[in-house]
Amino acid sequence: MDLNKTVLCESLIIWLQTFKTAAPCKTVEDLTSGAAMSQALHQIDPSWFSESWLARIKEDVGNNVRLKMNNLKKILQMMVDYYNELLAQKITDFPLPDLARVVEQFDHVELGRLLQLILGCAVKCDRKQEYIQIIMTLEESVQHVVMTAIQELMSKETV
Amino acid sequence: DPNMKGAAANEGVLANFFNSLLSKKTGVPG
Repeated sequence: MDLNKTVLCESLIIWLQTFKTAAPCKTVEDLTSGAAMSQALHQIDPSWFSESWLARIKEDVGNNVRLKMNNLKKILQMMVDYYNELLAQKITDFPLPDLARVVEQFDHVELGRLLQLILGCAVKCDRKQEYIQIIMTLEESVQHVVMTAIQELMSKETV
Repeated sequence: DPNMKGAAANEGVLANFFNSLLSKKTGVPG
């Protein structure tokens, strides 16, 4: 299942915009701060990605690479814990994103992987019905990429 | 029209996939 990673990233940014986050969510550069992603995760499962966790994600990071990295590390770690502990699904076969490449090079492939993990949380959480129905309203080409991304994730999971 | 048939088939694949995802039990234990 070889998903074109630029298309993956672009389509998942379109999907992430459905969360209508307060933080900007239009470009790869917008997302490198982690603010929009953390706000989307908070909507997905507010008990796990809690207010107090959200407060630890710094919003005004500007171009500070270190602060961006700190934010993305917190997001990735919390998502990995979510899969392992809450969903009881190991995602050890799924290549975890290289966060340095996201922050320093605005790498579409690595950002796509990070967004793919958020997508996995959305379609498995308690309120998954709501999120899947929103996906079904997106343009068909985007839905197709989202479907392939979910299938790829599911193929790498072990319970 | 083959194009229309292809589009309808694609729509069907998407609907089937997402509907099956909807009907799956949530991954959250308990």
